[in-house]
Amino acid sequence: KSSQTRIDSFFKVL
Amino acid sequence: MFEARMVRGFIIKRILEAIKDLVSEASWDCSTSGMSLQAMDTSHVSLVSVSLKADGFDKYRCDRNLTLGMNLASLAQIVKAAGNDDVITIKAPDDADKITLIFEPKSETETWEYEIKLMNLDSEYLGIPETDYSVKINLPSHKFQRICRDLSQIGDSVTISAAKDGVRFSTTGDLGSGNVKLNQTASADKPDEAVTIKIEEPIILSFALKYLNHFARATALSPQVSLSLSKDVPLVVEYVIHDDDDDEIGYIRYYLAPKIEE
Repeated sequence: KSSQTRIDSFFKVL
Repeated sequence: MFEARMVRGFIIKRILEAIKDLVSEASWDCSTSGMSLQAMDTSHVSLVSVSLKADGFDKYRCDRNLTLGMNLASLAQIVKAAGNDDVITIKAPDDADKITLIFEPKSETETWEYEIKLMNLDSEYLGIPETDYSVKINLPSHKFQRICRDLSQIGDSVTISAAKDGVRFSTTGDLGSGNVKLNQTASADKPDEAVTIKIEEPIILSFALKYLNHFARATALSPQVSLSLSKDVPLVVEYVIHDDDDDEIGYIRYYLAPKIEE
């Protein structure tokens, strides 16, 4: 079973 | 005063078609160097980044940096009314609460003018670090579109594995499984049809096909697309936009967060 990660967990909010 | 005139107005039409269903509201940042936009989809799984260089316009004037927040679906709906051969001009005064869109059919003595209200958006801006990707694949954009479309008939996600012997896109679902294997093409007779694969390190990563199918709506913007991948980081799907002289005038980049095994 795979789960979807979120894009803002990889890139820092400026 | 901001004014940007694009004789090949279909480029603007195609850009909006490529992002409007992924991102509902976004801000265009306008500066002397050009127009750009960055926005996440509502579920924060993907990010789209668009850039159009000032040089890519036939006329470009930006006296002061501007942020033009708008509903992209409304903008796309209006721009859809422009003909493929129309010249499109975007205009805004410095203290704009709306922009003006002007469509001029080339062979006619008509001018169509629309105004769109602007919005104040508190959008989060993400810093995307420079990354040396382990794998970079260039392939015809229509081929990528077909891979995503056909595999999504079978499953919800695609596993991309790249190793020395080529790249494999595979999926599984209730009715079975499917996979596409791509090898690098030998000749460069038709650069638009070429597949090139650069692998520093083998990778295996999974992504939701729903988003890739959204990204493939940019197919009409470029004959080639590139996929950049590294372990445990978002996939980058890039369509470079060229002018008639084949100079780069901008891009659409989509970033997609990977799926991970639990």
